[in-house]
Amino acid sequence: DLFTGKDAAACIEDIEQSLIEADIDLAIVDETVELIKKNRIKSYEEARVFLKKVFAEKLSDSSVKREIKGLYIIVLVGINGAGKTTAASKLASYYLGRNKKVMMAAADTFRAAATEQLETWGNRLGVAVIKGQENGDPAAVVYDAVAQAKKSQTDVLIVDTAGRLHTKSNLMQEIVKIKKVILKEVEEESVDTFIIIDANIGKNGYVQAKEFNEAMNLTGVILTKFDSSAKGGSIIHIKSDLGLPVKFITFGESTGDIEEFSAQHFVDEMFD
Amino acid sequence: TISKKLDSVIRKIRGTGIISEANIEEALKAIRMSMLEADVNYKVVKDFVAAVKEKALGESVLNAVSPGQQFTKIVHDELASFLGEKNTGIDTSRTTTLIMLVGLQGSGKTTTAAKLGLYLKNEKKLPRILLVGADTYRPAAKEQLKKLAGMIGADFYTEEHNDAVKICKNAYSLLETKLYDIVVFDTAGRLHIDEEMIKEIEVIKKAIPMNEVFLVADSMLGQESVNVAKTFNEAVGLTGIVLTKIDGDARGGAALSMKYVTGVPIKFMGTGEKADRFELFHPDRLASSILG
Ligand SMILES: Nc1nc2c(ncn2[C@@H]2O[C@H](COP(=O)(O)OP(=O)(O)OP(=O)(O)O)[C@@H](O)[C@H]2O)c(=O)[nH]1
Ligand SMILES: Nc1nc2c(ncn2[C@@H]2O[C@H](COP(=O)(O)OP(=O)(O)OP(=O)(O)O)[C@@H](O)[C@H]2O)c(=O)[nH]1
Ligand SMILES: [Mg+2]
Ligand SMILES: [Mg+2]
Repeated sequence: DLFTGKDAAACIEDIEQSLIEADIDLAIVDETVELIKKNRIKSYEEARVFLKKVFAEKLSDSSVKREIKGLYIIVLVGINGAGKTTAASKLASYYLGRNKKVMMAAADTFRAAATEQLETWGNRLGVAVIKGQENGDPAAVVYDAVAQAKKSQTDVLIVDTAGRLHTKSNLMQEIVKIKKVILKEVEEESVDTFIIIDANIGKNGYVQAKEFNEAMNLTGVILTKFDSSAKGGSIIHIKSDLGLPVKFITFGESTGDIEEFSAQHFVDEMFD
Repeated sequence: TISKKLDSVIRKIRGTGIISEANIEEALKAIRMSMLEADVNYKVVKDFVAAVKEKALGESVLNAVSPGQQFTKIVHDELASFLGEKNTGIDTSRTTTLIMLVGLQGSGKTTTAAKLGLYLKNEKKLPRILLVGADTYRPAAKEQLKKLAGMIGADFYTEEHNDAVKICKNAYSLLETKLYDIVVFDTAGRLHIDEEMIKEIEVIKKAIPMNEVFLVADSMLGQESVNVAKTFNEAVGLTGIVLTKIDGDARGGAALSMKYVTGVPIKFMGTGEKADRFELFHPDRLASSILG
């Protein structure tokens, strides 16, 4: 188990392989391998402890949790199939558990049965779902939802949007417009914009975060499908390069399969 | 990009007129980096680079008149052989062709069911399409497929309970009295590591003589693509892979990984959200995006 002499290279290569297989950005892998060499790590166990420490530091979110007065709005964006609608229902359940009055906006007016999907969750949780016309303007649904939320003293409004690829500029314009509509009605501090990233995805996860961030200023990431065997390593690059922290992590298809993100918990899962 | 990196390394080789092992090592390093950046699986990259190295260090490159060109040819030939043979699409010569779609959550199965139906309707002039809603878990999954079926002019079958196997068996029995050219079975998304859910599709496959079993896979998958493809293949015996969301900008290395490790051919690709965004798979586009 010790990196001894001629075995050191093979052990380092082993470690490098496991970092690459965790979908971690290659430049970060290189710099981490250099750190391992520089710190004269002598065994796999020592390496595991070291890696956990290094990545927990990279992932920890030092930002102060802000106190939200009045209506708090969460906008969920991300590519097709990442888990936005399911995350919306989990966040709703999470805030209900904290005695908040919750409402959801079905702003995916495009995909077949998208509204029905969110409505089913709304019914199961006893949460109102504001919807619009099929193929209607999603910004109009959001406008209605914000008005209704304010009128009914809602604490948390969760906005589910349609999946979209960042390569489609007209679709990116659509969510920019949705955010503008929201910012006309509430302070910027009262809004969180989270990108939903599927843990099974490779390097494109970082590209998605970068592109969505440039379009509409994200405030965080929700990592989904962490119950898969994939390690979701792209969140490390997303945090270190874009400064975007992971706020929640989901690990299953049931309503309770969500947790506030913990860097320590994540690295424990990643390296065990 | 690899082409630029490869080009500059190749130029160095041409420049001196001789090719050394050091030149080749440098070129191989560039290829390895590019493929890992493209999400090609670690072990697949290792195999690929080893295969190229073996050929490159052989007589053909070291003693070639234009070693740079020879090296480039080896890389492209090796990639072509990893990516597989000519695409034969789907054999629809039978009275009824049964197609089962499986894959991870959110990969695009339900949308692909409709796309496949529309594609076969138009391309092969097969008017009688049946889409079977066998996802009994996801809220409004059946409604989603029902709507899509309506949009492409296909019939839709499901039952109002949670037994996916029963729905598939009854849909199959329906064929005794009703003639369809194509039947597409849409199943629930599931993790390759969820033994119970994998068992469900094994049971469906055993109960119904599917002609095609397609893994619908997100083209943006990362390093785990190999485990995903292997597990599904071992469970139900895949006859094809459908890559979705090709209209994104992922490099698509997962496709090469899955094909190389399982030998299952990539049949189709989804190129957008609408039902007509569906094409026969073309390896050359994937090859150039993987090599960068
Ligand atoms: N295993 C697992 N599945 C998940 C998780 N989150 C979501 N899913 C599943 O992923 C699939 C897609 O989820 P959706 O919530 O519909 O994804 P979406 O981003 O809203 O999709 P679009 O609106 O079509 O872009 C569903 O089958 C969900 O049950 C998770 O944490 N783990
Ligand atoms: N841009 C793009 N989107 C696609 C493509 N194929 C499917 N989608 C979208 O991806 C999302 C997920 O598609 P679904 O068909 O619901 O995926 P699924 O595999 O059936 O999901 P589950 O049943 O929850 O496992 C939807 O928003 C689709 O419109 C594609 O080729 N390109
Ligand atoms: Mg959705
Ligand atoms: Mg589906």
